[in-house]
Amino acid sequence: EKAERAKDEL
Amino acid sequence: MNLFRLLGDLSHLASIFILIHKIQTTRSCRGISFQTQALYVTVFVARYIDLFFRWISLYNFFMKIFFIASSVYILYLMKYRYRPTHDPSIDTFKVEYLVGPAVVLSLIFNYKFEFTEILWTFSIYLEAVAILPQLFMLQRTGEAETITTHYLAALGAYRALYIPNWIYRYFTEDVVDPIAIVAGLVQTGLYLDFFYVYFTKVLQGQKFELPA
Repeated sequence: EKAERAKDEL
Repeated sequence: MNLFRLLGDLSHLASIFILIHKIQTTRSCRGISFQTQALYVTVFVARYIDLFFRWISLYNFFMKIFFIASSVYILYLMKYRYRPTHDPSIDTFKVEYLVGPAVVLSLIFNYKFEFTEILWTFSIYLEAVAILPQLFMLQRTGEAETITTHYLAALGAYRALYIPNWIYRYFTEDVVDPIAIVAGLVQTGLYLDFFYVYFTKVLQGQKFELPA
């Protein structure tokens, strides 16, 4: 997995 | 989107409706921390600045607008409409102790050193601790109106439900968001004491009272 911001989360 | 996150978001929505309902039916914001509510406005404005440059979905768009608008509306109710019912002398948590570290941490631990990305990170760290003035106030007064405890329970459930959402995403998607996960775990942890009293007292029909 890569560490990344989950942009669809509120 | 998965069921956990949807339920979490709905729980977040519900908490806001409960809070507005409490203020309007009792015509009072007694027992509600203005500081916590002001921190939430800060959180939403900092995080949802991406409304201006990133499209996710209609759901995402309307939820963001709702969270910003409702949090500002709550501040308005507290600051103007029901101002006399708010007692600043029991709402004395030093918010600098929360905002300061959130700024510093977001400058150190972020995914990208860009303005909007740091704002997002700041909002995540700040949200994790934004409930503290409210919990501090509860601790000080030692009691709460039942409706206020329902508000807090729904708000706590929102973050708690994000945890199975992350576990689910970890197994089904290729991306993990450690900043949101660590901050979310901290945030949920802050509610554990409250949840204990909520389940053992309020849901058994008793008043929310802390032991002296």
